[in-house]
Amino acid sequence: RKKRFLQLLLSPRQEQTGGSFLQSRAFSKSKLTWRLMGEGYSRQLSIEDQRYMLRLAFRMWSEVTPIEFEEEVTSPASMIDIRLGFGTGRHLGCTRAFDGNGQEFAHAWQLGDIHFDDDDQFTTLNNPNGISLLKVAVHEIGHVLGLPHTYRTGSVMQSSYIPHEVGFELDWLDRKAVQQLYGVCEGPFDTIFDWIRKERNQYGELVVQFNTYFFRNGWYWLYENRNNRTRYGDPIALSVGWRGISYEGIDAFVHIWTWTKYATYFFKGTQYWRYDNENDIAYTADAKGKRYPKLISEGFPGVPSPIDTAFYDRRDQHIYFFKDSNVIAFNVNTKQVNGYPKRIVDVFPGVVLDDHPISNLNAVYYSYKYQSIFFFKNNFFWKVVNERDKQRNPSLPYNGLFPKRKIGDQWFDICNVHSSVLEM
Amino acid sequence: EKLFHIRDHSDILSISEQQASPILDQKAAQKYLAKYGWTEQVNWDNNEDQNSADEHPAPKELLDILQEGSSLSRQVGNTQTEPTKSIVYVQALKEFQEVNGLPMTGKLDEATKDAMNKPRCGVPDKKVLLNDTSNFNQTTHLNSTTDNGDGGTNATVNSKE
Repeated sequence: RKKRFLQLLLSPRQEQTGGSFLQSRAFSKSKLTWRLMGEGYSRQLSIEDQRYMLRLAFRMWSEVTPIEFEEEVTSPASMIDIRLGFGTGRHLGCTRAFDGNGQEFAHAWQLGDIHFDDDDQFTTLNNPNGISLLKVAVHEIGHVLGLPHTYRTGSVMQSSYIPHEVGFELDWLDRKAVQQLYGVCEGPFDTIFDWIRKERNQYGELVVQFNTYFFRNGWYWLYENRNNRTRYGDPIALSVGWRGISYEGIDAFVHIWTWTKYATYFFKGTQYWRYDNENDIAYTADAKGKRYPKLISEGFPGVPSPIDTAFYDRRDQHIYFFKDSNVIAFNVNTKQVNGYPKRIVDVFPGVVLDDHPISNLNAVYYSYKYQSIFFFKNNFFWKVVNERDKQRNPSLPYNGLFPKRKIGDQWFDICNVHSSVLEM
Repeated sequence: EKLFHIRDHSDILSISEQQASPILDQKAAQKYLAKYGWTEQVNWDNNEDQNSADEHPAPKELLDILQEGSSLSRQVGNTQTEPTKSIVYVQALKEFQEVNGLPMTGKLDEATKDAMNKPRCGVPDKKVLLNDTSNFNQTTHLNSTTDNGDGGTNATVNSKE
């Protein structure tokens, strides 16, 4: 008891100093190479199955850390960061022998290699018998990255193998543990939006649901707000989930929703598409037969292009287009931009002096979860003052911008993966 | 090619040439605890100078004590004497039992043997990294597996010295 009490007293300081120690035990690169060594193939599974499982295991860590893992098959073995292999007994020049079938199934060396005991029965995803190669690989990669064992229920870093009935994933605490070593994922987004869809529930009632999406380059993530993470297995290529639009570099998504209008648009450069929500594909032509993509200048007269981003404000039924340091409010009913352009800082003033994105926004996003508008630039976001904020503090300026915060502090674990595993 | 007699090769897939020695007695348990760092942190650094617990058998006097069959927990009792190596092993066993949600008896009962015989990772639970010039040691985050109903969010007890 005395020992634990002392540790509790010392723990804040230990964590502070421990952080610097931990930093020295982590890879310093953001891209790591790996290879399943030719002399270390398993006798039990096909080579393709082995490589697929390992590729997936590395991808799972990529999805929660700012590290990309690339399978490298051409460089000399000495240049590979993480080498993997199967062996039995005395194996692969390792000084620690395996013990045969049962008990020890693998081991790994921090910042080093991973060995699997081929006397144990490893299985693939669809086989419930034996030991899941995927789960063991994820565990051992955790060691390579610097994580120790834990006995916390639900952790992938438990020392004993726990069979799982359905697909396992890295839970919140495992993510935070590895992020203590490598930091969180950061980076600008191209556009962020909530996509509304109407569905009938089990009682036949029409309900409106939304999903939150983040776009970056040619990828997108579905963000599960209730779980504070992205959907397992994301990112996905834009071409898979959003058919008919440009497959990278989308500037904006706009959903016009009034009593008489309901339309969604994607913008890129000087062009835009209208999206068919029912069929989940972009329209190829409008009602008059004019093909998409169309020029922004045709569909939205008075709006200069290319734009930085845009969003639709239901409060006043205007689309706000942002370009450089200016904003242009387009009235969807009159199709006019009277009184614009104006400076962003004038229409959306900062609540705190000198805390404002000023220009070249990446994205502007209305969140149904937070019922607020957010401005995004680089790794930061600014929340726009809404009705509730004004009620609490009437001195706040209308459409004011609160001080910036890091995107990763509110939307968690939106991480890139290596392009070679994007299609998995 | 390995010799097989069954069309689907299941005779060579299911029966391995080598079986891991199960943990059945206290001597094996001692080795287990030493191997995975429960009695003393294991030097574990990049596959170099790796000292297997097999190369460091327990002291003879300790083995004699264990083989007599006397319970070390009786010997420990409530005395305030300086810890001996036998106490180290009993404490290690109790610690192992605790984190595995087992009664902390200090005895090698069936449940403890089962826990030791489960498939597990070969990385020690407590290890020291040789190349670290600091005194930083990696230890397992010892968190009881007992479910207290909060979904596994027990406070972490860090057993670092």
